[in-house]
Amino acid sequence: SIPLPSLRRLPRYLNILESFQIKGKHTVSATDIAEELDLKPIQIRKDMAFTGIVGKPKVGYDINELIKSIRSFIGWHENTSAILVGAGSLGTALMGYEGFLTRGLRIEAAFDTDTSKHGTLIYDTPVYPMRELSKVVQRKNVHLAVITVPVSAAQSVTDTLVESGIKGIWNFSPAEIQVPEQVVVKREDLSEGLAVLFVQMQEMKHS
Amino acid sequence: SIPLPSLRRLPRYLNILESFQIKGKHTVSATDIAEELDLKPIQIRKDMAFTGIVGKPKVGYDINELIKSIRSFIGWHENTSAILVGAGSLGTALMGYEGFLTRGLRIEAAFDTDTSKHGTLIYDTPVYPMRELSKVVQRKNVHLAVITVPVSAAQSVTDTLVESGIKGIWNFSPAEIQVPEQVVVKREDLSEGLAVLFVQMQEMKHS
Ligand SMILES: NC(=O)c1ccc[n+]([C@@H]2O[C@H](COP(=O)([O-])OP(=O)(O)OC[C@H]3O[C@@H](n4cnc5c(N)ncnc54)[C@H](O)[C@@H]3O)[C@@H](O)[C@H]2O)c1
Ligand SMILES: NC(=O)c1ccc[n+]([C@@H]2O[C@H](COP(=O)([O-])OP(=O)(O)OC[C@H]3O[C@@H](n4cnc5c(N)ncnc54)[C@H](O)[C@@H]3O)[C@@H](O)[C@H]2O)c1
Repeated sequence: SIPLPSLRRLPRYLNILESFQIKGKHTVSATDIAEELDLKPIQIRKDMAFTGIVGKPKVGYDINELIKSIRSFIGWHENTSAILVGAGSLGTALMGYEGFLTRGLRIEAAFDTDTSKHGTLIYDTPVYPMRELSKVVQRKNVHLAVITVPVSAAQSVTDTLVESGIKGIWNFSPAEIQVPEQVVVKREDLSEGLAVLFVQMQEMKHS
Repeated sequence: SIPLPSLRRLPRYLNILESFQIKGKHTVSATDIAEELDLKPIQIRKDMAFTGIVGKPKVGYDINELIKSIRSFIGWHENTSAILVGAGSLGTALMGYEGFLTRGLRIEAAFDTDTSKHGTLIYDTPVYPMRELSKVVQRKNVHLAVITVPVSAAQSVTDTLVESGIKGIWNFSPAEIQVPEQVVVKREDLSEGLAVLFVQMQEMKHS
């Protein structure tokens, strides 16, 4: 299977390809992409090969075909339903983010313990009480959940999600949640990016 | 200098250490931390050594000392001012996030082209028009900026920031912004996490 660094580069390639498409280009070479990202062309060719597409010598890649190949490799060519737990400030921003729709992710429903949010719509997403979670997950055949609850609530929310049949959790809380083996967790911790930025700025100041 | 994967682990160690502190523990071993994160104790010891602290054989580390050492290594022991450009839905969530204060990051001012936001406060942060940016950056001696504007505006906003003297940019837009050599950029692209989650869920389904 594809190495993690290569997989992480694929969305960046998609952004570049889409911006070339807007400029009216139809073909692109590995070198064109490499220049935008400060990488070597061989790295681009290797990464693209994982998605099953190979460039034609002298011509390069057909941009439409490349976009289709990357999207289908990741799974963004079809619609994927998700639910979100914790309709607070970050949860609200994520529900309003149009970037998810272009990647096939639709947040179908949100859940929260705050009764004043029950029965409301946030960017067209209905908010339900936690007791409705299992029923909605099974009725809408949802496998993916986004967690944007406070760190103290993250593990108990995770347990509820796993019991309801959720198979993948995108965890925005800094908690280290424990899940059974067949459930996948992806953490998003803004502190990691912040730490990298701080240390790189210090290194730049002293160089 | 510290390798990137080690640097990225430091905020996770801080979260674990803070949760041990809340439970009333005073010392911790590399093994205690390793168990929480599914890592090997040798990896923990190596990472901690980069921050300048070494554990005592048989006793381990003093938790308070370890927290202090990691925070000061990253630069979170002192206050760092930042500005934010693009006071929209993600920018608003970031301005309201208390997690930044505990890492010494204070968003002092926000800037936006939307005149209806000028003169307002978002979570106590004043919103100014773009023409005030340079003056505020110099008056408050700010070196760091967060960008949460649409992708089409990201490069022109970056150019304004670089001209005003900003040295580090935390870029939440998917644009590949170009900066001069002495400016540091850290991208946060949620699509990377989403791609990893999707592919890992597919791999789990077929295993
Ligand atoms: N706001 C940000 O920019 C930001 C950035 C990075 C990380 N985070 C993390 O994201 C999480 C949410 O942050 P926020 O700023 O949106 O907080 P918030 O307080 O605005 O929102 C939290 C929401 O979760 C709900 N909630 C609390 N306990 C619950 C439970 N047991 N079950 C279901 N819902 C519950 C609350 O009612 C609230 O609506 C936190 O873990 C935070 O550390 C936030
Ligand atoms: N909302 C999310 O959850 C989310 C997630 C990931 C990435 N992003 C990225 O973050 C950025 C912001 O997203 P959002 O959802 O907050 O959008 P938004 O439309 O809610 O906010 C954008 C803000 O930027 C301001 N703006 C536009 N052009 C400007 C300029 N030239 N100078 C200064 N301000 C300007 C707008 O007035 C608006 O207030 C986008 O690039 C988006 O791709 C958002």
